[in-house]
Amino acid sequence: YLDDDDHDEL
Amino acid sequence: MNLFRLAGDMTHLFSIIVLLLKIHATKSCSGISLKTQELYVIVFLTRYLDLFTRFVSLYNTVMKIVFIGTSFAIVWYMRYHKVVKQTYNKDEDTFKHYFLLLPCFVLALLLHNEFTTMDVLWTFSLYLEAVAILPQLVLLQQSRNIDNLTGNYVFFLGAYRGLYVLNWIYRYFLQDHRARWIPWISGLVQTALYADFFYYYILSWKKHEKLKLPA
Repeated sequence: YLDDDDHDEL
Repeated sequence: MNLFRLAGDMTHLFSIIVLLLKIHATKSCSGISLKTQELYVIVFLTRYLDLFTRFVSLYNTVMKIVFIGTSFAIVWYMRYHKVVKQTYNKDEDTFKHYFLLLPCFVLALLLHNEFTTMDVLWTFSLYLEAVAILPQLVLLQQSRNIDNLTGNYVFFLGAYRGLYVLNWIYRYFLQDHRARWIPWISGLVQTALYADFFYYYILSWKKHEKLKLPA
């Protein structure tokens, strides 16, 4: 399960 | 968001501004690899697929649009601007960049967090970004004269990667203690690719000489 802040970087 | 992350993003943005400034003001893209720039277009398009499906922050949204837009603008200038395209070192930009795409894609199919289109493409974009600088570094090595703006562009791009590593260290120890192996490993590979360039960049800066990479 991916947490929302796994993809929060640019 | 911590200060290292912000500084990293700003350095990334600044590197793009330096490149656009060079192209726009001098009407020249000499020393710049079109192949690297095309790879960045693919990197941004595949990474920011979530632009319209998931909102993180206004900051993220704006930065994503800026990165996609500027990468397209750079490629457009190099391919179609009638003056700029004539300054492109086509014969020296020899790296077979298409050969990077397939291995990165296969690796993303094998190593990812979730087997979904979005996550596999996001992972692919991280692997591809790690190696996208290679055509640019090969071109620099073949250039006799590296102008200041080109040298600075690559320097800020490398600095951005270095700051992201500091951001991860800070995040892990002082913020959320979460391991993010895919961005970490690909980010470290990417940062390592700049080591050689940094060495000669700092050397030439210390000696007040023009930057030249040994063949």
